[in-house]
Amino acid sequence: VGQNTIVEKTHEFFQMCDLEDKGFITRRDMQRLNTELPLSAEELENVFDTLDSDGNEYLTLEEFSSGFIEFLSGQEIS
Amino acid sequence: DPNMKAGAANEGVLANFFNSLLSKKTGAP
Repeated sequence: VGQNTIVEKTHEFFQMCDLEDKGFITRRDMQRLNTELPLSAEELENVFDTLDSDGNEYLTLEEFSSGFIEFLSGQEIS
Repeated sequence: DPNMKAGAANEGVLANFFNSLLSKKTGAP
């Protein structure tokens, strides 16, 4: 997977969460995804907490993409 | 170490989340 594809996908996923195009994702945005994804609200909250590395309750594209890259690098190792 | 366990659990949740996003986008089950 090329770097451009990763950036593209990250943007796509980010926009799926950030429906109002605020430029950040809140806990509520993340929980809303439980109608779209086979994950419970609790699991999505867990994802939010994991990605929100500075704990300011706002998930920026930067935090989101670093989480995605971390996930991809984990996939490569295993 | 409880912190390490929490980290591993979160990794699983994260993997689950991104896998779901990926399969949603590609339409794969």
